[in-house]
Amino acid sequence: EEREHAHTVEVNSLLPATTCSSSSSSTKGHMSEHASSSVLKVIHKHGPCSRLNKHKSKTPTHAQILQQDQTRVNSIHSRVNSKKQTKSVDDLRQSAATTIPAQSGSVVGSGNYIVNVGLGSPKKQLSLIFDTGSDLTWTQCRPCIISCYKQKEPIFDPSFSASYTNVSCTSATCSQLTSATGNTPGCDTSTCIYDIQYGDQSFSIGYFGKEKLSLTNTDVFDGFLFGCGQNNQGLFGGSAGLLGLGRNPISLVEQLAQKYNRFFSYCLPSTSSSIGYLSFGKSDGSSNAVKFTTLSTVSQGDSFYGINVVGINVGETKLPISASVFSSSGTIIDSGTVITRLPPTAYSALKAAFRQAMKSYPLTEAVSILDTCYDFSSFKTVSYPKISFVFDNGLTQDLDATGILYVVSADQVCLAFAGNEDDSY
Amino acid sequence: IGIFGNVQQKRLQVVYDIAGGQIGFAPAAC
Repeated sequence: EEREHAHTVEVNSLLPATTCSSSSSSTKGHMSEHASSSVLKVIHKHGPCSRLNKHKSKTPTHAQILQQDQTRVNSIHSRVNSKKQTKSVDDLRQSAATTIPAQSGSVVGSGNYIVNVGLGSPKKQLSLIFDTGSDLTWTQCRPCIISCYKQKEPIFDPSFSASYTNVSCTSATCSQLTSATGNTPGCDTSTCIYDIQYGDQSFSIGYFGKEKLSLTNTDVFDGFLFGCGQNNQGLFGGSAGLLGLGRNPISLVEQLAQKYNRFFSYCLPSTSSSIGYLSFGKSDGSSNAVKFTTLSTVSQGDSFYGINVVGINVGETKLPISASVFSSSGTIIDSGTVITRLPPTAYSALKAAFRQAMKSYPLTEAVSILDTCYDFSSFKTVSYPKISFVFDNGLTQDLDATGILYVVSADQVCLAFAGNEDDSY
Repeated sequence: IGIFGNVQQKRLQVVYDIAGGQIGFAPAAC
């Protein structure tokens, strides 16, 4: 009974290996199964599989990762809330004097999963953070007229690509940038200029261009709309930019809808030393183990993917949280936010149930936004309760054993959830 | 708003079937 509702693991297995375990068999199996669709490897930006983190010093501390995560969450909240007050673009045009709120889009720094794609002809490989919480795909571009941050791969130079073209200011795709970035596009020598600001003062500004995108050797797309960044600053951790997978027409998912019919899936690797995948298109053998729930829209944030949480189970206990707590705040699923945020009522119920189940382990000090941390250093194995989410239309999804704890070290292992400030947030 | 973050998504196959209006999950996919 106990085993049924708890995970028992070796404390050592909680700690990420220092070497990259090349794609695990299941991923390989998955990769081959997806012959008909295109599959990219997903790696953790700060792990030993990433070519970006050769400079150990570059890896942020856990406190920094968690702090960046909070900044991202604040910016998502402000995007969702600001949508309530946002005037239509026409209003803004009419009241030219109105200060257009700098769209605090999503914060990239904390997003820590990257994929490698090819751009241009001949194609240049670039590591981009993939982000279901934002729409515009961009990368840094030579000649970096204003500024480029340090990135691992050579910075893309459109002047050496036979297939690069600028988007003109008068084209309809140029005006689409307003909804994708929250900022009205600029114009420079008749070339459309994009401007995307992120919540942590990161930003990318540059030419809006069209280029050949190679997702894999065989999946190549001409005329892919992306941002060629001439002024880029921020916490992008050595990656070359961002792959936007949100719901706006400018998102990669929408631009490649013809081929992939707005269908994509991913698996995020369990440790920073293992490999996952991001695949586009419905694969013929798509595992029928997949259980579905409703994809809903977030009224104030139409770029986000909404899901309806109705309850949470800890061990064999259904938490005493009324479904209205979840429905009044709504929930989005975001590959770029690290720690799940819950309405405070829900978080305090989860925290109480988890602490009750873990009362035989010593609590230790909190780290950043995580307030339920344990010292496992004197244990060889530990047991902790399973956690599952109940979504609408009756789907109950168990989290993986690795999806419950955030491991700073063996003596600081934390419950990987945090509460929002206010249920109505 | 609540956010289902990437720690909780670990090792799950997360499927976005936008045309079908659904999000899916499958366990132990990588």
